[in-house]
Amino acid sequence: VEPWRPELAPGPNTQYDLSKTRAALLLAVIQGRPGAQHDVEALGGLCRALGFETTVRMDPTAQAFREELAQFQKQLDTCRGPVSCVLVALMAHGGPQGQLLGADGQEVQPEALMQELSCCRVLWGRPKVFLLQACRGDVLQMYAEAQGPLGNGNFFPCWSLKRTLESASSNSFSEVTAGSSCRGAPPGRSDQADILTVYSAAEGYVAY
Amino acid sequence: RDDKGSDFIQTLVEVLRANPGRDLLELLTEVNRRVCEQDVLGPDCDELRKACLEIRSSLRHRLCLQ
Repeated sequence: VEPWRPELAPGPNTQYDLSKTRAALLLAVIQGRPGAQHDVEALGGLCRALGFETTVRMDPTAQAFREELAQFQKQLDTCRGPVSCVLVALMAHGGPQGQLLGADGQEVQPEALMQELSCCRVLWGRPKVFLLQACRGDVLQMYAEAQGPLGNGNFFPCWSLKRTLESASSNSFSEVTAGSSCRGAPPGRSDQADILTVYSAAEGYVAY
Repeated sequence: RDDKGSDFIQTLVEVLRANPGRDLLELLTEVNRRVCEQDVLGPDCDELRKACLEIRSSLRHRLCLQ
């Protein structure tokens, strides 16, 4: 077996081809989230600068989150040309168990939204990037002064266990998506490959 | 976030704009480093807090946006 060589030059086998259509969907609840408009403007500007056809929807309700993702999927599936890459940003307040809160205060599971695109035919084998700016619980990350041998006035972060992560993450991804995997993916290809998800906080924790 | 937007999104935009064509996973590691270095006041505004991103990837190739 040939050893893996990370120094391999970029090429068709080591890098995604992004020469075709790029599409971005930004869904942001800004009411009750002062300053969120700055994030929408900055991220929207970046997406356009990177060549993404960018759609922005402000203050979606929980239902609208679902509908926008479903609509986005349909648009991609009926797209004439090949799609190289998609980016979806979800920005909202988060519930205590990782839910997103729509503008109507109703909850929607972000993982269920992301699952929508796993079944998108034109995205098989294409990179799908998800950015989530939301709290994923109510546990606070704190600073603590180092004790013992690590002391001497140095500081290091520690986890604040105001409540256990076990309870914070009781509604886990596997429970949410069990039985909802995509049917009809090409043989030998996982519908969970080619996904990059970036959360603004660790599971169960508050995002700042 | 109230004044300038969230740490995560603002840092992400700054790093990606400054490094076009670089591997996105590498850049996200840098974004996380910068976010983790930030000291923020929590909602109670009496204690310093930290933040940390969570990055999950099932990418099979490098993803380089430019």
